[in-house]
Formats: sequence, C-alpha cells, structure tokens
Amino acid sequence: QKVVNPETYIKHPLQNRWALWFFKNDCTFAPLCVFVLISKFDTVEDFWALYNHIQLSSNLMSGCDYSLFKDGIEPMWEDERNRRGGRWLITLSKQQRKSDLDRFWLETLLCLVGEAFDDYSDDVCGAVINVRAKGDKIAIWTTDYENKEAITHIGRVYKERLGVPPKVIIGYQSHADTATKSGSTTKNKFV
Amino acid sequence: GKRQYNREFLLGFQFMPACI
Repeated sequence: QKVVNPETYIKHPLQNRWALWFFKNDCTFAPLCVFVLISKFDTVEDFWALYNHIQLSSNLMSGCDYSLFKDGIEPMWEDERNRRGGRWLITLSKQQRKSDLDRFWLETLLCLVGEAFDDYSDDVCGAVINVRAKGDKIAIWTTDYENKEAITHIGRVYKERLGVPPKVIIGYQSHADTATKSGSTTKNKFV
Repeated sequence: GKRQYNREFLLGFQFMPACI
C-alpha cells in the first residue's frame, strides 16, 4: 500500500477562526442596512476558498465594506473587544484604487490569518476595508488603545508589509475619538 | 507556540486544488 504524505490531505489550521463580514452603507431602508456574515474559516485552504470566490474590493460599489474579525468579535466599535480599542488607518487616494487597494487588502488579510505580529497578534481584533468614492480606507483594529508596545509593533510590521515608504506617516486613532470627532479628521494617538 | 504563517507560505496555497 502506498503511504500518502499527510501534507497533501490535511488542511493547515490557523491560530484563530475568522469571520468575513460584508456591509452595504447606502441602503434605502435603514433597518436592513446591517452587517452580513459571509463565512467563517480556520484553515489556510478555507481562507483561499473564500477569498478566491468573492469580489475583489476594487469591484465593490461605493459604500461597501468588508470586515475580517476574529470569531466572536463583532465588526463594530460597540463590541466589548473593540470598545477601548482603535485602528491603524491607511487612507488611499482615488488613483490608488487601481494600483494598491486589492494588493493592500490581501496583504492585510495575510497579516491577520498568518499572525504576522508575533505575540502582539493577540491584540488584533480584525481589519476593515471601506470602499468610498471620496477615497478608500483600510484599517487594522486592535483591542486596547493604551497598549503602546503592541500598537507600535503592529504598526511597524504592517507598514513594512504594505511597502509604505518610511517618509509616509500612518496614524493610529482610538474608536472613542473617531466616534466623537467634530471635524473630518481624528487626532492620532500614535504615528 | 502560535501558528504563524509567512506570506510566501500562505500565497503558495492560493491555487492548490481544494481538499475535500
């Protein structure tokens, strides 16, 4: 009898189970304007099975979001794990939708499912992509805006993985500040 | 330890035939 290498039939488990959510922001009937859970996965193979069968972000209509969060964390500020958290925010110009959006989002997903932030990956709650006519955004959400060590480590690794030039500054903002901001910009807690 | 996968490892599985 032939012995088959287990590598060829056992799926590769991820550290976490993840849930991919979809949100459409411009629906005409507000109560139906909700997050829709697309699917959950906890192996490398199932991640790709999902990723390969959904629309690229650049093909979504304006007003749509994808959110990838650890299973059990809802993709909103109000969730217990997000309430005292914040996000590393990447803002993209309109031109970058063609050149960078899909590439940045995939890289973000790979950082999350691959646990790229070492022990600080425990601070990661998820990531969100907002597709908007005025400019797209991608963010990694972490659980505690006071955990400077985790936030700065995650920010450094993330910036490097995206290939953002050192001279470009990215900011980390608490959800509390974003929720209560008066103008269009939120002050950065870390850069 | 954590189950960490680097980007090259993950990308290597993108077009693998699906496990059933």
